[in-house]
Amino acid sequence: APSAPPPTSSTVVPPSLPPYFIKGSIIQLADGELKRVEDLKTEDFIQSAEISSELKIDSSTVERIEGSHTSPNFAVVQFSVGEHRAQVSVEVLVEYPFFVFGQGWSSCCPDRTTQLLELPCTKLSVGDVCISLTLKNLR
Amino acid sequence: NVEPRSVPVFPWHSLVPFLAPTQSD
Repeated sequence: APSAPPPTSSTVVPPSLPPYFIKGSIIQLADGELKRVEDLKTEDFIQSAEISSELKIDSSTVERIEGSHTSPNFAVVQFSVGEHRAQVSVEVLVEYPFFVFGQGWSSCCPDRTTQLLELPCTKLSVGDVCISLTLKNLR
Repeated sequence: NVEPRSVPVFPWHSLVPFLAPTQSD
């Protein structure tokens, strides 16, 4: 009998690119500082999360990247999230950027990201550790 | 320098995917 999908939680990111990923977009950090999206560093996210009373940075390691059944414009990225290595899959546009620790913006198709958003971007690969958020009180 | 009045300003957490694993215990 065909097996059911593994018990992962799945989050579908809206099928449009949010405006804040466009090069030059102004981002406000938790301490009020304003930075352009392309100038953000790993420390900006970490420090903002430390200030936040609700949000916590988690390390999400890319475990698998595959094409979506929905559309060739989409990819399914499977992450191992946090210390418990919970499996989470997200379906995103191939140009959707993720922030990789110590590296910066990366996407499944960096050429398209750069073309559409002008956001400097590298190729997202299996083993990359991305920044993600969870609630501090989520256990 | 950044001029906040003429452009929209987005909160930092908008940029980060919210990956909240479901706990099954």
